[in-house]
Parts: sequence; C-alpha cells; structure tokens
Amino acid sequence: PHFMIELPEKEDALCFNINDRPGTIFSLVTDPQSGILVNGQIIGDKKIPPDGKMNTYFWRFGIVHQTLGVRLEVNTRDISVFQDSKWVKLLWSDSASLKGLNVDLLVTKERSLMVTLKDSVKFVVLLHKVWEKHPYHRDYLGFYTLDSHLLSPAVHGLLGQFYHGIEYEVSELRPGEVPEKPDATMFVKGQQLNVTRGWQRDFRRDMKNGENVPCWFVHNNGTGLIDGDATDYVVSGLF
Amino acid sequence: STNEATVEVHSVTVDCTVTSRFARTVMTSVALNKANTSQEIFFEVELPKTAFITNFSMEIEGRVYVGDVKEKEKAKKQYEKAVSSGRTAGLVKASGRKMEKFSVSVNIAAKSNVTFILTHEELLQRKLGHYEILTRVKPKTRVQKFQIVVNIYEPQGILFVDAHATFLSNDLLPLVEKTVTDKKAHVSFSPTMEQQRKCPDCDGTLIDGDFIIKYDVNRAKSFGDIQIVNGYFVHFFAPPDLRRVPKNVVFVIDISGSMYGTKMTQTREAMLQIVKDLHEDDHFALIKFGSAIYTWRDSLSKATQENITEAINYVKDIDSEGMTNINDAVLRGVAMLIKDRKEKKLPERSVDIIILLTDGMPNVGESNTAKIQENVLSATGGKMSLFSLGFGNDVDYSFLDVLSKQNKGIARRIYEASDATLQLQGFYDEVASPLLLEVDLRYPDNAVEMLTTNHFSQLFNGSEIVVAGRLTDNDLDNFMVDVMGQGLEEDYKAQGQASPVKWTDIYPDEEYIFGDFTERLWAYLTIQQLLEKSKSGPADEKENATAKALDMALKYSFVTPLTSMVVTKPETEDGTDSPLIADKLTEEQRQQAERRGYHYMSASPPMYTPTYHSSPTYFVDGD
Repeated sequence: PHFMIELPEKEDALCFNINDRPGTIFSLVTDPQSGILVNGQIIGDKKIPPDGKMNTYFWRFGIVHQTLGVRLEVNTRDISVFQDSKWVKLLWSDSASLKGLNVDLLVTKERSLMVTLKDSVKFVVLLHKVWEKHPYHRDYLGFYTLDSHLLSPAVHGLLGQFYHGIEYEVSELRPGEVPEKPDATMFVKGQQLNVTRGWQRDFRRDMKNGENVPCWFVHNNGTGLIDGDATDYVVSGLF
Repeated sequence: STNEATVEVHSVTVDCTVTSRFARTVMTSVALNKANTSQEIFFEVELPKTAFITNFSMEIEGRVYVGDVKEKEKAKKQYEKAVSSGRTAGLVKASGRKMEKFSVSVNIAAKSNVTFILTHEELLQRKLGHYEILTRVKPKTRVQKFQIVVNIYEPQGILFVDAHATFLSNDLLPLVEKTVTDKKAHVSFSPTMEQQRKCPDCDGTLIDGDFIIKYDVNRAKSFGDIQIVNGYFVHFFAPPDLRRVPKNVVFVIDISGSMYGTKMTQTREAMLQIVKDLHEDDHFALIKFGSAIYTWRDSLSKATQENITEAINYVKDIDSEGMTNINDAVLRGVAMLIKDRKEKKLPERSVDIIILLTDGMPNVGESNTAKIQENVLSATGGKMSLFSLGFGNDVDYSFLDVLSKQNKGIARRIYEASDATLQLQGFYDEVASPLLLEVDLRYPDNAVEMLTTNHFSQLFNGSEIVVAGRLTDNDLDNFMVDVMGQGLEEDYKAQGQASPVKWTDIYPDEEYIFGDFTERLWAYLTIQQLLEKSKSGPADEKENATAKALDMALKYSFVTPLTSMVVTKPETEDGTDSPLIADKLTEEQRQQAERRGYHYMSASPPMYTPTYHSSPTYFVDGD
C-alpha cells in the first residue's frame, strides 16, 4: 500500500510504500488517550503478476473507540459495527446510513464508507472493486483520514504519527533515474534521506483513475520518515 | 510572433524616452495576414517588472481597440461570467527575474493588417552607480523594419552611456549608434532584414535577447538637483564625495537542512567574499542557525585582518543541519548589537545592520510569522536595519518583505541558479556602503503638497534618493530646500534654492517631450510607496494607502496590483467575444508561480493538474 501525507500549507506531500508478507497487520492509528485504534491487514495478489512485482493491499481494517465502546470491522466483503452491545452488519452492495449516539456511518454502494466517531475522528474507507476474474489482482481498501485534529498529541501509528504535522526540509534537487522523477535530499527527524519526486494517487474523487498527487517519495518502507521501522508497527490482531 | 509563413511582420519598433530617469517605452508591431483566410496573430512582448503598463491598443481594419484600466475587483466582476467559464486569459505572466511577459492574440481577416502598441512607464532606479534600461526583443522572424530607439534627456548632464546587447555579434556591433551630448543621449539600433539573418541559408533571426543601456548623470553637490515642470517638482539627491559611514553588520545565516548542497556551497562562497571585502572600519558578527543558534563570537569584531582571517576559517566550516529557527537567530543578532552599543564597543556614528539569509519558513521555536515580525520590531525598536535575503522559492517572500520594511530594510529574492553567489554578493554590495543616515529632505510647507516620502534611513553609495511633489503655487519662481542627515564625522546639512527648469533653453527643439513627465514620475513614485505602505503598518493606514494608490492608478492609467487593464478583442466569426485582462503581478505571485511550476513540472506527468485540499489529508491506499 502507499501512504500519503498531504500538507496543503506547504503545497506539498510526502509518501512512502510499506510492504510485508500478506496477512501482516499494521497499526495505522493509535491514540491511548482517546482510546482510538485503527489496524489494517494486508493481502497479496492472487499470484505473482508478469512484471514479477507482488503488490500488497489493505483488505481489512479494525477500528476501535474504547471510550465510546465502538468497534468496527471493515473488509472488502462487508462492514460490521459493534455498538450498544450488539453487532450490526452492513453490505457494500447497499447504500446505507447509520446514525448512532457515538458514531455515524454512511455507506455509498460499492464505493465508500464514511465514519464519524463522536468528538474524535472522521475518516473514509474506499472499496476498490477489481474484476472478479482478474488473473492477479483482487478487491482492496483505502483508508483516508479526513479530520484528526481532536486526537491527542500522543497519537501514533503509521498514519497517526503525522496527524500533528511533520517538519522537513528538502534541498539539492538533482536528476534521478527517471527524468521526470528527480531525486533530492530530505532532512527530517534529524536524518538526511535520499528522496524522489513522484506522485501517487488519491482515489476519493475519481475512484477509477484517481488523481495524481505529487509527493516526495521516501524509499525503503518510509525508513527515516516514520519513527522506527515498519516492523515496529506490526501488531498481532485486528483489535 | 507567428508560426505561419503567411504572416508578414512589417515592423517592430521599441521607442523609449527617458526624461529625468522616468522612462516611457512604446513597443509597436505591425503585421500583415497574407493568407486568403483569417488567422490568429500573436503579440508578445516583455517589459521590466518594475514598469507599469499604461496603454495598449490594437488597430484592425481601421478600428482601434484600446485597453481600459479599471479597478481590479470591478474588472473581475464585470467579466465574472467569462472568468468562471474560463474564457478570459491573463495577459501578463512572470518571465525570468527581471521581466514580465505581455501577450495577446487576435484573429485577423485575410489580407489585413494589425498594429499592436503597448506603452509602459517606470522610474529608473540608480543601483551601483548607474541606471539601466532593459529591452528584451525576441521577434520570431526577420522583420522588415526593426528598430530600437532610446532618447535620454537628463538636465543634470550625462556622465556616461553604455549600450550593449546579449545578441550583438561583431557584425551587428557597429549598428548600435550612440550620440551623447551634454544633456542628451541618443541610442539606436536598426539592422536591415539581411543583417538580421542568422546564417546565409536559413531564415532565422539573430535578434533574440536583451538590449541594455546603462548610464549615469553628473551628480550635483550639496542639496542635489531639483527640477520643476508644470507644477510638479522632483528632487534627486545623491551627492558625490561623501565618505562612507562605518557599519556594524550581523550576518544571520540559515544552515537548516534545506540549505544542504549547492545552496550551502554558494552561501559559503558568497560569505567568504563578503567577509574579505569588509571595510576595516566596519564591525561584524556571524550567526548561523538551524534548529539551534551558533555564534562565531559573543560580540561584534572589528574587521581587522586577523579577525577576517579567523572569520574566513569559520565560514569555510559552515555546514547544514537542523530546521529553521528564524525568530531566535534574528533576536540573538539584535541582542548582540544592543549589548555592544550599550558597552560602547561600536563607533558612536555608525549604522547597525542585520543581514538575514534564509531559504525556508520558520519551523522551530516561534513559527508564527506575524509573531516573529512583532518580536523583531519590538527588539530592534526600529533602530537598526534588517535586510532579508530569501533564497529559493520555499520561503514566503511577503513575510521577509514586511519583516524588513518594518525595520528600515528591504528584502530581496535570491534565485536558485548557478549565479546565486553573485546575487548574494551583489545585494551586499548595494547596502555595504552607507553614506548618510536619517536623511531628511525638507521643502517649504506652504509651497508643496502631496510629497512622496521625504525621510530615508540611509543613503547608500551608488543609489539615489528621489522625492517628488506638487507645487501649490504654479507661478512659483523658486523655493528653498533643506537636506539634513548624519554623515561620518558630522551632520550633513545643505540648503539650496530651486527654480523651474527652462526646458526651452536646454532642449530648444524638444520641449513637447516634457509635458507631463514630472507629474507622471510623481504619480509613479507615490503609487509605489503607497503600495509598500499597504503591506505593513497599522490596519487603517494600510486601508488608506490602498485606497489612495487605487485612486491614483486609475487617474494616471497605471496597471498596478490594484488595477487591471481590460482588453476587449473584436468578435470572432462565431460571435464570441472573450475579454482579456492584463494584471500587474506582485513579487509573491511570481514566487508562487515559480514554486508551483517547480513542483508540478518536476513531479507530474505532462497533462496532470494537481488538486490541493484545504486541510491536510493522511491516507493509505493501493498502488
């Protein structure tokens, strides 16, 4: 999956990929103070595509708001919500909206799920439907944080650590391997990284093609940009 | 310009008249559509970014279409529909460091002529001891009549005139004609079609580049030179033979991560030269900052040979690290100057200067730019000059601009390029030699009104102070002028009497030229200063300044950042009529455009138009 940190004030964005063995579960957001947790599990292609590059995607997210007693599991097949001591199942094949005391859900048929957790966070899960008989690829999910300003300074995780901004400086633009993707040096978190100007896609507005967002790509699973390394974010269960 | 061989460019003429530093340039181009069908003809010219467009017209089939200067907001409103449907086109775009490009295209009927005329005006600024008239010419084909004519009228007398062009070959060089008499200079360049030819068998033109004229005038001693014409006066003050005032300069240098590499190397190179060039009477200090602040020494040092050698060694070792803590770095510089003054380590009669070089926005310590401006102003108490150099496009120029203006200084952009070292040194050279401090130019209250700024914190060597105003009495025979300032050893005082210039005596055959030049010079200067005031200072002053600048820009038909020129093209065959709007770009807009250009061009496939969202987004998705 590709991670994107958009910084509109700087008219800039940072991005990195994180790949691991299919089945690995990563911590995306964890805020011990508000009791919020978002974990995601990746899945691989059906088989190795001809280009030899095995892609991994998120196919399942577990979302918990301990204080509100809300628990959600979103996967490429359906959406399960636990609140008020009971589980409710929603299907991607139906448009639906669910307004609860602590959580609002809005499902747009075969497309997206918007989740608003009271006084804490708002996000969207996008469903990418792939042709069922596609020889290699399969359905996968995207996770977009829309509003995270109410989360505590202690928020962490692969996405969460960026919720309160990131300071970096880029210099020394120089030709890269591909002419339209120059390399540069990024200073971030006390380190000096080689980064590459590239672009990755935001699918919120155009589910099919996405919109390209130019970004500074940090190589090696975001090493240097993320705290620690990617394996530090591996967790044992979805909740 | 045209891509079709069926368009013949009959003439391209650039006619520039300079009267007492005020330049009016008229660029005219005549083209013929030789084809049997109508076609689009383009007119593209570049003008200095310091100039205001004042007029534009197109003559097509005997009809003249004239640009109309309107309040920017009203112009936008008037053409809101066209703007929202994307049918208007901005006519002015930034072009390089010094120029902006005006371009318009129009559909011309078969076998018809079109004449384009663009006029712009500016007050030439004296820098490093000369004025510069820059004309950029890029005709795409050879032109039947190509002509650049520049006439300079300087009643003070002309000291020298140099004319050169980036495209001048040995063959073209003799074609530059230059005639200089005591108070008038004439420069012309008019190659024939054949002389324009790039090579014997090709049709390309040699004429492509900058035509630059540099000149200076005889400097009047004591109170300067005053010219009174048609009820307006202008006072030029830059007396020769003044001794420089020692300066106490603190260099505050950004070494944050983004300076890594070329920028850091260029900064080191420039600083080495600047330190070597320090005058022995000067005192100096070096502060480098990333996240932390490092001082070379705790107080300023006299620029002795020994100290300079040690400073050079320090500069050689400057390397990048950390983030950008502008607030604490500048405040440290201010504190150092205040402390040294208090302890009488600095000459009493000397000027305190901070030169800040940064390439990024503050992101450590105080990062609220308004707060930094407030902190710095409060620390300096308006008693020292802060000059800011914004290196590259990642720093908000308007932040530095206001920061400097609030503290008797100016900001300058340093473009990331191979000559950045020279840009840095060049800026330093401009401010390196203060000649007078706190210069006051006074005129009798009952004789003048609507004065432009008449108090200046410094007069630098090679520059010039210009004050203009309106006379309340048109029949005034003379009036007294007082100039006061602080010089090296004693206060500078000069007094003089100004009389209206008799243009008929100086230029017996050409009096008609001078009609409204002084008034327009005054208007140009007033508008420029009002626009500056509209950026910094209390809110009500800003508002007042904006309103006044707008009024004057409309009255004198200047295309400024507050006004737009609306050009209505003739209707096309399908009956559509798309208005065009010529705006004046601000330095911030230029910088933003460059910033975007850099990000988009380097980052995106050619057809990509990026979408930025108003709030940050963090997401993860599939590739």
